[in-house]
Amino acid sequence: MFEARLAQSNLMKKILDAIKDLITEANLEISSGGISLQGMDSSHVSLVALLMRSDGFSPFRCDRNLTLGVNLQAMAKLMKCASNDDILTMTAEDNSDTLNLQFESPAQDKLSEFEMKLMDIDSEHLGIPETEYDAVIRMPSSEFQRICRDLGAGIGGESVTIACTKEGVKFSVTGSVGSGSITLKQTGSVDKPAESVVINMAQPVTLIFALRYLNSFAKATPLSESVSLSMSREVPLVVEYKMNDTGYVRFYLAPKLED
Amino acid sequence: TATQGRLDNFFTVS
Repeated sequence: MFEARLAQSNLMKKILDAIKDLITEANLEISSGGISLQGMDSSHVSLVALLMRSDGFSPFRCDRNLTLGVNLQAMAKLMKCASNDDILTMTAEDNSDTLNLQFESPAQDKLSEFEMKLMDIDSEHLGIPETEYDAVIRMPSSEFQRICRDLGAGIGGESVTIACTKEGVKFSVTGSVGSGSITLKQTGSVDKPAESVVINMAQPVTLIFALRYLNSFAKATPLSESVSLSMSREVPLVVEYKMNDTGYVRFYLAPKLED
Repeated sequence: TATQGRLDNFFTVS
C-alpha cells in the first residue's frame, strides 16, 4: 500500500508542468524515502531527475517499493481538476494498475476522486557519477528564465555559450538576426539570497548548449526562487531547482562539443 | 560548428 498526502496540489501541478514536455511518460519510483523519477528525452540529450522526499508529505506510507508507470501529460491534465490549495492524496495498492488521486478542498466541502491507469514503461536507469564541478552559479530563477527567453526570441539563437569566470557569467548567442550576450555579475551583498547571483568557481569554464533545452528547463521556474547551474569542462550541465528542503527537480543537459 | 553530445556518452546504464 502506498499513500502520500500533499498539503497543496499546486506543487504537483508545477512539477508536472516543468517536466511533461521533456518526457511524456516515466516511472514514479516509490520507496520509504519518497517519490523519485528519472527520464531522458527521446533524443537522449537531456535528463530529468525528480525527488520528493517522504518528509514533504504528511502522512507518507510505503509498505513496499513500487514502480508506477505514468503518462505525465495525462497526469498533468488530471491535476488541473484540482484547485491550487486542494489537499492532494495519492494512493495505490501493491500490484495495482491504477493510481488514485484525491483532491480535497481546504474547507473539506468538496472531494474529487480520480483513478488513473498506469502503464508498463521500459526505462533505463542512468547512473550519474558524483562530480566536483568547476563552477556552480546560483541566480534568481526568473533571471535565468528571462535570459534564455531573450536570447532565444530576441536573437533567434540556437546555441548558447555559457562562460563562467570569477567576474561573472556570460551567456552569448549567434542567431539569424545577429549576435548578443548577457552578462551577470556576482552580487556584492547577499542580504536576499533568492535575489543574489553567487558564483562558486574552482576554475573558469566555457560550454555550449542547445538553447531550446534551457528554455524547456525554465518551465520549472515556479518551483523555486533560485536556480543553480553546475558546469565542468565537457560534462553535462546540471540545472537544479530546489523545492524548499523537501526535494528537487534537476535537469541534465549534454554539451555541444566543438568539432 | 559544434556537435550535440548525448547523455549516453557521459552516464552509465545501471
